Amino acid sequence: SSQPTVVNINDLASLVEAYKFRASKLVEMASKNLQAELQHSKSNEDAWNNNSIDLVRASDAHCHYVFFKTYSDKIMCVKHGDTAVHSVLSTLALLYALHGVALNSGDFLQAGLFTVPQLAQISQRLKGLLSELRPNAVALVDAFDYRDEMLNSALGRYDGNVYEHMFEWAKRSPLNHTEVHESHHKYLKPLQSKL
Amino acid sequence: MNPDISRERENASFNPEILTNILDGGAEKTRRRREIESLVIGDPDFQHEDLNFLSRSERYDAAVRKSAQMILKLREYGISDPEEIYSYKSIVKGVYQEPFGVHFVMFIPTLNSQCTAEQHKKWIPLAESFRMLGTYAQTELGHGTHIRGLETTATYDPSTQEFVLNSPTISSIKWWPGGLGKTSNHAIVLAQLYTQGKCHGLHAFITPIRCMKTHMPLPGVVVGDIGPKFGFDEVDNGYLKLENVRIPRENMLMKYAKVEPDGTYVKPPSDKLTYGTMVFIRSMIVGESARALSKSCTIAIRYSAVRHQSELRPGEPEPQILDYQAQQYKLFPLLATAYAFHFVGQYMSKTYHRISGYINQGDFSELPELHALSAGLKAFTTWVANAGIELCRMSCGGHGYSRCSSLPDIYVTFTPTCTYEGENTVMMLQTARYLVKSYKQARAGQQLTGTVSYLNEPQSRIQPLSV
Repeated sequence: SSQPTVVNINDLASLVEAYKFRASKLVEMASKNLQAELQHSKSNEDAWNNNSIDLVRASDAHCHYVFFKTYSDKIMCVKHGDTAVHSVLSTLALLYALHGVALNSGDFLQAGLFTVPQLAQISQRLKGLLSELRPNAVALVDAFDYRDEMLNSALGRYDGNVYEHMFEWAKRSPLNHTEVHESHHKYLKPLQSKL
Repeated sequence: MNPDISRERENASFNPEILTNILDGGAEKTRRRREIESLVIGDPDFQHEDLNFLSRSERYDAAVRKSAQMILKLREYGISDPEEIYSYKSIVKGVYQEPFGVHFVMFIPTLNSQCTAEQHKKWIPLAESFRMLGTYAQTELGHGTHIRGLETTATYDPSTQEFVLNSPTISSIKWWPGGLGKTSNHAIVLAQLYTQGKCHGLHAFITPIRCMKTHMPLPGVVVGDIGPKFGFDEVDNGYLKLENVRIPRENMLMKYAKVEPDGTYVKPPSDKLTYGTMVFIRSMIVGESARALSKSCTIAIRYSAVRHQSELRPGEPEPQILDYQAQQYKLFPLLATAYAFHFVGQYMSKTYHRISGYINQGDFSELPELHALSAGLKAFTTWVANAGIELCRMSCGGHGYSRCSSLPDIYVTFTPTCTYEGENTVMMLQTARYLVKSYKQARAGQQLTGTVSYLNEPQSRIQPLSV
């Protein structure tokens, strides 16, 4: 009885619906294929095995929907807090959703949720979201709040002094404990003397 | 401070501290987490040479020393809240693993959830005082995720009221459990129970494997380390062959299924209860995926802000590689995914605790939903995170290949999550079984609850947006 809902690629709630619809379609398709296989007098086990690709795909779509819905719900909870934080989290969630649509475009096309021209539109929107996120990228990883001692990474240091720490780290390599490694005297010297 | 990274922070449109508080669940939780982290970082007992420069044996030795110190310190500081213990442990471990890991995350939780009150009274103090060092021996050389196919047997002998444990074939030797090789003196062994001439399927048995005084293997027990792996160098993943090992009747975990002294078998209310520990770990892996991916993103994005390469416009200085759209396309969707994983990890943990609370009160109605959800989300997140960590590594060019980037260590430590506690494709098929069953119920007009409730909705309510 309700009117059909239109997918709005800038609206999280609308995209959640699209993910839900995709999951629903893939579960339906896998179930129907399984049923059809059974009607050809195959055993349950054979029918299951012969549809396992569709079944894994349906599970994947279901999980993707649960993920995106939970993510989106969480962002709704942040809504009444800090506006700047809410804005950046919404941009991230939109990127997550549209990137998922782009990667699984076949499913969304098959389900009739998007058209081919719309996919081009999504691709453009994705590029726009990358630019929007660019100034906040470092702050977004800072917010994970991993101390240098936890990351133990010369490349990921908070102070950004990557090359200095890479050089310091390399100097501690056991191969640098002596200026000349013993293998030189054991193997290379005898070899050189023989040639 | 590198000027590029300083500038990045100055240009941000929001205060990261507020977001950190949201991720932690409140400002007070952030404060306490940091306080706990400082306890480890400022502690000279946890300082050691970079593990990358040590041999495997030295790494195991350093890890055992650190784990032992960690247990003493947790007691000394009176840290007992599970979340705080987790925080403390994760900073001690860094990106590596610890030999006592399975004792904490599987052995003690299994005892807690599957012991009778009497068994609880006997075993928990021993496990919590580390006189008992335990592991969880399920997987066998020839059998993994399909646990009904496990071959280890536990045959009840009513004349002595003992179970006789055996590894009847080469493929039945227990293989892979963390800490089994050298560290543990007890194992929860999953074995096919035989009593009164009938097999009753898989059950869990507390099995002593080494003498608690000398730490020597007990008679009939053949135990050792399985050798180097892709990662997990600090952990002694082990093998265990049981040759007519006798254990008392009380060593079977009997909260649900029971064997009476005369050998009569009492069924559990649900077969799935035997796999409760695995469901717990699968639920927690979702949060682990978030941590591994967010660490990798942190490394790759900070490095991309510092690294300059090539030229965007002829004659201009080399730009930060983060300015390249292709680099952004590699990293930003992963950053968004890391945030999604973080929130879903919290959701999964809450869902596990909510439903297991019902189970403890005897309500098993939501057990199939928990089983399917934890299996599917575990597989979904670990596949994505595993590929994501590798993409972060490749986003760091040649330097990502160096162990000093930490990305190789994060990758090899995370990779086994795709296979342990259930191989991912098998997990997805378990979820599919639940989805197909739910779909049939919805078509039959039954009202569904939980994450599958959408299968009740009509499918004609959505249409494409016109361009």
